Amino acid sequence: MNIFRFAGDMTHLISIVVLLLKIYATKSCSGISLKTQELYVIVFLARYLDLFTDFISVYNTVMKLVFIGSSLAIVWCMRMHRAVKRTYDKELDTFRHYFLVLGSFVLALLLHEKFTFQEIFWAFSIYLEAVAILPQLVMLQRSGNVDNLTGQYVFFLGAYRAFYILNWIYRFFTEPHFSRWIACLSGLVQTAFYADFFYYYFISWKNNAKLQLPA
Amino acid sequence: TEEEEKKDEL
Repeated sequence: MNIFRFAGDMTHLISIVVLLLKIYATKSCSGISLKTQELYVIVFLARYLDLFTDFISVYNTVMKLVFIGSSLAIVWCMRMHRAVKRTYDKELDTFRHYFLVLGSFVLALLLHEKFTFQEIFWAFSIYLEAVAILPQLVMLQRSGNVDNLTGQYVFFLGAYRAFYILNWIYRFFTEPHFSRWIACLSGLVQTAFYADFFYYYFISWKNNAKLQLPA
Repeated sequence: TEEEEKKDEL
């Protein structure tokens, strides 16, 4: 494992910690898209089916369980916790995420490495992860004002994607048979979605001002 | 036969 991959995993983990912190400390999930969070649950459950079939390392197994567990906990809080669910901005979270699930699944049936149950679900999870942030980004744009922790959450998620691209570049040049075009192309698309957000994030950081997205 | 590449990323 190279340093970029590790940095990617850590920023991914930090983004989840930031989100859990926001929900637990403020007992509020305002500004957070439940639809994006539900998509992440589907992404992790579909991708980590290999928990039952392949063992790669203790690190991988633990991280997979943490991602599945934390995403389930977040959705549970937003749907079931009495105080938290009252703060959910349902009227701002109207993205029709079922289309993303359907589209990703159809794409996985067409584009995959092998036509097996596990490989189809793996490709599906990759495509779905690429678009899963969209409901959240649309919600941020609609609400305009982004609170600090929500901004940090999306920033760390974007950083995770950026580090994974550096990791692939590194692996491409250091490993003889590195080819995984499905993951790399989807990863590029996914990272591109964050470009706009990053632009405004850095402007607000430079001006030491609150993060605001144009309507 | 080529050994299958394990999906070692998260």
